[in-house]
Amino acid sequence: LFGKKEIDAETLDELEEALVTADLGVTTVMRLVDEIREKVSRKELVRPEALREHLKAAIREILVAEEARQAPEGVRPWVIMVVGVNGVGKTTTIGKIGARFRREGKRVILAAGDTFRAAAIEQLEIWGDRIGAQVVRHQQGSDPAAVAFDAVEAGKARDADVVIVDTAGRLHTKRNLMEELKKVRRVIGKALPGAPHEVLLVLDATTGQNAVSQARLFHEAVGVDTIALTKLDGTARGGVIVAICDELKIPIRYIGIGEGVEDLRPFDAQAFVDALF
Amino acid sequence: SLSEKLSGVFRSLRGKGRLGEKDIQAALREVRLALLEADVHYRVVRRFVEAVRERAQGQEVMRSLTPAQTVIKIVHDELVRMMGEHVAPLDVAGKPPVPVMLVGLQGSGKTTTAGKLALHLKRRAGRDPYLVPADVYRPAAIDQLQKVASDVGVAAYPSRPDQDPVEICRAALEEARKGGYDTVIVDTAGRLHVDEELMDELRRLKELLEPREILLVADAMTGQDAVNVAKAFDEAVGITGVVLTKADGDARGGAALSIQAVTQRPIKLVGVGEKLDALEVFHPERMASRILG
Ligand SMILES: Nc1nc2c(ncn2[C@@H]2O[C@H](COP(=O)(O)OP(=O)(O)OP(=O)(O)O)[C@@H](O)[C@H]2O)c(=O)[nH]1
Ligand SMILES: Nc1nc2c(ncn2[C@@H]2O[C@H](COP(=O)(O)OP(=O)(O)OP(=O)(O)O)[C@@H](O)[C@H]2O)c(=O)[nH]1
Ligand SMILES: [Mg+2]
Ligand SMILES: [Mg+2]
Repeated sequence: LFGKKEIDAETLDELEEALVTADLGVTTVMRLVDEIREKVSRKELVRPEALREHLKAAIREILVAEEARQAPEGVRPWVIMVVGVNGVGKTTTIGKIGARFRREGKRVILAAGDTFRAAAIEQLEIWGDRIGAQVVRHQQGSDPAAVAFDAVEAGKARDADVVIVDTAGRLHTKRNLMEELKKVRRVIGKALPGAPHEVLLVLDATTGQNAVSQARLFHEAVGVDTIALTKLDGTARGGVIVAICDELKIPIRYIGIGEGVEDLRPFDAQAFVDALF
Repeated sequence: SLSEKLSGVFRSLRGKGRLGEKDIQAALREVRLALLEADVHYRVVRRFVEAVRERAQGQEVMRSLTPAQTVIKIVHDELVRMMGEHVAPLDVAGKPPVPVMLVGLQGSGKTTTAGKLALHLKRRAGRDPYLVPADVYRPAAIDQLQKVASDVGVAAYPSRPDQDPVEICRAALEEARKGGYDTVIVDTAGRLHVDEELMDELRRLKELLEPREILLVADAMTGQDAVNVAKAFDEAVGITGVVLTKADGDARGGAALSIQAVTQRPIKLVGVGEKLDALEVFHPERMASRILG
């Protein structure tokens, strides 16, 4: 792609294709390519070899990574509420995050807040078992807010370090389901003022431009603090997070790279842009 | 919307009887942007735009339509043609029990779709299906399908996670024959198309089951990667059809066009909700309008 003597139209076309197929979205790509075209016409960018590095730096500027959000002094338990559309990897990511905290010797409680989907509670219980975390659960069909409330109460009573609340997958366009999510958030705050301390939105790296709409609407509904991008072990590159970071400035906290308990990494912006194109 | 953008493009043209080259060029640029925003694959868009250009070249502006509407009509018709070219119903012909195998990436909706399909066959085709949980990896996957089975009043094979999926299918086929079921719906584990071992497992499952249908279950919000996934699954086991899931959201669904373009296989069914009755037959017209936005 960048083996030419000078930056010509063909080079820019190849660049455009590389970025669009990485799911950056045509609007973001056009803006980036226009900036390049500007620099080329002003002779600020001449060598094709410099092109790749320049672009990566430009994209890297936009990405927001965040080191672990630290619980302020005296805040116990640290409550994380996990949200996102159906099938993106919320429950699995909760297992992985819980495992991390467990490795640090922390006491973790999981809330089986998906009271709707078949075997969702059983799925989280298996994770709880695997990582040594207590799972607070009610019956299938019960009120998810009540489960979240009980879990935070249990967290306080048992002096847990972290409580992670699983929620049912839901499409961001379903008004009543988004209202339910707001209620879960409110009720968590009733159990512990200031909680949830972190609302983590899980996005699937195979998702296209719809991820931007997901991020916007979940952010509007419950306020998203951090993002986890899953399934980066496939061939999708998750370029949608560039537009999301650009527009909403939400930091990417974790990436999921597999189905096992260890398959979670803190987000590394440089590694991400290196794999992008 | 695309029609507004195209009206803008053609606003400067007046009283033209034919679509000239410059008009088409400007219009096609808008079409291209709309399709890319809709997640249609970069290369599929390029081919599609070329096909539209050929159709539009020298096209008469129809009496009742504006130039913008004429282009939209050509684009829409071409989309419908591509989406509908291979439309075909679910194929469950053959000596019972007829096997149907569901495959796809993690989280795309296979287990839920297995239940929906069983209900669909029961209600709309008067069939007697048997569900087979062949996912021994995901925590509580077998429980999930068994719960779904009981929700739709369909029998399911009592798989256990310590069993081998090929052995499960072998035993399940036997149970289905004994029980007189006419259709066997196999739910497989989600897997990456680049996972050699699991793609090999899929080949072995196909070999044993000899499925009448191998349906790729694909998420309507999939982006550019749809082309890689569809191609890989098709090359590995051969897809006979596609189920597009989560179409009840606001994803434009360009993945549908990309998958069609690269596999030439029909989209047979569409998942339109989390409930087990939320399964529809695919409508090319509706999908085309949705992709155009
Ligand atoms: N390859 C891969 N698979 C993943 C990753 N994260 C999750 N998965 C898989 O994706 C599928 C869905 O994961 P879940 O954790 O059930 O997703 P969810 O968001 O909780 O789903 P719902 O609760 O139904 O909305 C499972 O098969 C997981 O093993 C990842 O990083 N890589
Ligand atoms: N809104 C909506 N949700 C759906 C649809 N189909 C499936 N889902 C949801 O998507 C999530 C994933 O569905 P599953 O059936 O567990 O997906 P899967 O492909 O079996 O997942 P793995 O076995 O982990 O690969 C669940 O929350 C389902 O309820 C659909 O058509 N619309
Ligand atoms: Mg879940
Ligand atoms: Mg499944």
